[in-house]
Amino acid sequence: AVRARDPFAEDCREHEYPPNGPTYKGTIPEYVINLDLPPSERWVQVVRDKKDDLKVVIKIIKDIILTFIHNEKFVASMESKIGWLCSTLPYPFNEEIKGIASTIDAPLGDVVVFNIFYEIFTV
Amino acid sequence: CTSIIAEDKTGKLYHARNLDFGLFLGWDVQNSSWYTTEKLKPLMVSLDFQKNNKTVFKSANFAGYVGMVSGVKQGMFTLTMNERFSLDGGYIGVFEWLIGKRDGWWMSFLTRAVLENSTSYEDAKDKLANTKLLAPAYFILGGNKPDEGCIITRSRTSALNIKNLDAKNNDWFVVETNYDPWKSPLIIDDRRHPAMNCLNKTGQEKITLSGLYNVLSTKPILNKLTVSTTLLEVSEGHIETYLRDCPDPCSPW
Repeated sequence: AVRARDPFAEDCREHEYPPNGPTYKGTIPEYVINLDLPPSERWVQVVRDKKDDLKVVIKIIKDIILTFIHNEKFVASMESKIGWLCSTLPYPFNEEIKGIASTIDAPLGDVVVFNIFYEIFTV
Repeated sequence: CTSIIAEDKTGKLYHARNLDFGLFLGWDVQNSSWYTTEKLKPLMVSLDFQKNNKTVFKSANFAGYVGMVSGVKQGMFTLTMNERFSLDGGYIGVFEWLIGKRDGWWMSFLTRAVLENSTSYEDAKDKLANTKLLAPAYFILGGNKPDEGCIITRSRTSALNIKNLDAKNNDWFVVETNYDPWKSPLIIDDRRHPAMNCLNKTGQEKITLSGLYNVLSTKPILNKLTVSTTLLEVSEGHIETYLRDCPDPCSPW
């Protein structure tokens, strides 16, 4: 077989560290997750600060699901059922997810879907 | 994703990963980027999980995602997971869960539980290899001693393969992208061979976290799906994460 050269490939980069230049987009904020707190309170600070960004991503996931299903009523009814799914998730993850949904004032089903999208998208 | 564990000449281990996500979830023509990838970048946070005011483990993750995709437990192990695509995928596991068959673990809950509770490389390896899962995955696990590094290829029910570091036989690094290690990657998505090429060019005597950052900054290992690069070092329990961009010309995946 003839293997064409990847048109986007480049020579191995050097001197990229410390991160700099056009491929570096910044650092990320640091948070402490206190495991001594009740699960529902552990993520409050993180998701309060990231509430708007998190809601944007959750909306994208819902839009993707709508693209495949094309039926808002069906998706809405799925949402309530997925909220129920949270009660079947193992402790403490179920309680942490409930705490996140309550903090950002989002439907529980939306936050559950965000937390299980790996399983859904591995197909 | 691309994950690498490399061992230097003194036996010290370095672990790094590019987190790639958002394939086929909307292309932003104006900004030449994947829509979901860009929206995920502001969600990245560095987390220090503590009990009794002491660090249990550290992680880089999406805010609001309670499972883990990358983490380090000081003095014990480092862990990253890469997505494994399979027809026997997570949707089957989710369906089984919904109808009441709940003996499997959600992938990211398992990695979180391992980071929280496992107390050695061997214990973590055993749990990641042998716990039933809802979805297939690749676990890339590094320890704190020479040759403690492996790629665990998981189906939903079992470990299909465990590829170990073996520095004495010149296998001083392992690279995992999103393909089974014993198979060739898809010809239009080969990040494995460029990464191996750059690691060999760097050489075992010069490998450090900065060397791994260079490798992960090379296109197409760095691509339009890359959200962030995370560097992990086990003995100090060190983790650092940087958001990434891939200006044109750049591979879409």
